[in-house]
Amino acid sequence: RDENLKEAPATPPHNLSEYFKQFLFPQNECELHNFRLSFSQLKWDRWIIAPHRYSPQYCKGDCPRVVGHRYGSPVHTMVQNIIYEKLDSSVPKPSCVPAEYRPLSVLTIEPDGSIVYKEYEDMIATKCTCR
Amino acid sequence: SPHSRGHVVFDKSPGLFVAPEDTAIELNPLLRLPKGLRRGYALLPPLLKVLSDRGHQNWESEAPRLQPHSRALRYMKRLYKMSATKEGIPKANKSHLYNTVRLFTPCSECKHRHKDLLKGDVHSVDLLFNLDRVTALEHLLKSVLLYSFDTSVPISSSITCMCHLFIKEHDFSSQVCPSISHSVAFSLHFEVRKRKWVEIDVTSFLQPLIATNRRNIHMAVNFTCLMGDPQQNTKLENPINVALVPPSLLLYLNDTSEQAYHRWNSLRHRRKNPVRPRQRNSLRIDPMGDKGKENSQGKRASRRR
Repeated sequence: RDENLKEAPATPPHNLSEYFKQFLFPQNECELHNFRLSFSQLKWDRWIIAPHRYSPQYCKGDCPRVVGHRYGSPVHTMVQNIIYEKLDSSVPKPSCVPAEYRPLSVLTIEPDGSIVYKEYEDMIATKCTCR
Repeated sequence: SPHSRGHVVFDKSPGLFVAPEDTAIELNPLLRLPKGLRRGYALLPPLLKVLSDRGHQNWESEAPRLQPHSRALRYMKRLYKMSATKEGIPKANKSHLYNTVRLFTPCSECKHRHKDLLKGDVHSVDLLFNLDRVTALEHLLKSVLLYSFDTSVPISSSITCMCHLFIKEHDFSSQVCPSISHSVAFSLHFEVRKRKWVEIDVTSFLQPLIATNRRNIHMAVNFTCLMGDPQQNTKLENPINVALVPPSLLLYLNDTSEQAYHRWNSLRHRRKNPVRPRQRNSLRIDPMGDKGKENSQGKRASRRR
């Protein structure tokens, strides 16, 4: 540690907490991102009566090499990283994907004019993982 | 998703992805389904269309949809608000079993009067419901005839109606007039409130038909309405000309397909790692959720607390 102190850091930290935070919470790592759409954008509002807005969210970011418990990833994810780095780089690295979802209730008009209320499974991403 | 690929249902019942015949050819082979599957989910075909190479297809070219009655729309919007949050998420505290509710308006009616049959004005309505949209995986929990009426009767007056419900069977081979297979008679007493809806539970009456996948249900309803309440010994008097809008048919269904939200799965999941104290009441809950009981238990719990 003394040596580190001796060397001047590349970017002198204005405040230490910000500086150390980038190691605790690495940037661009896999996380949930907000995304909100309205059915009128998809021209579906003629037959989807409710909800007016829909927030499916999405997952994006890098997966760390040693995934560990933060993402609840199975051990296989680390094995896949090892395969990618050591054995065959054509095998893709683990991806940042949704791990948990929430349902969505949709009220629609059917072609015959009847109306249906239905609760659909897995329509809103609530959590991301690497696998 | 990968985990569902192995489970895509390819048998006769509509499965995971349903595409209208004409677009199935354009979709890539992975998404194409065998012929003969009926359209099942309002949400999925357009998802497929958007995802297919021809996603830029102009929606105007889709066949125009029949517009439902504004009254029916109003009722279903109210049901939606009761069952889902503003973000559209099914309300967690709702203990109802159904994950699908379909409202059908009768597709044909004929009205005629029987002057001398009963005291008061007898209205007779002929109703034909087409239930094609109900899929094989949607199981009936409850069926309700939904009456709304516009009447000049002052609000908060009590009305008693005698109703006669007939199911008509068509014997197409013999070209004879429809025969009446079974009927039920009941009286209905209700207070006219601001929101003029009356729900008549006909679950047991329609169950045998819907269980045999009958898609066309032909009913006739005779009803006579009088002012007053026989139970409170008020004399039934001056028949009212209640212009009842032909009832809609409301089906509460449990969709067992993979796309549908299975409330109990998520509850069971939560039970495995409960994050808050378990619910005390038992899991046997009627399809509509037992509001009354919940309240009394809620009260008792708060009193105990």
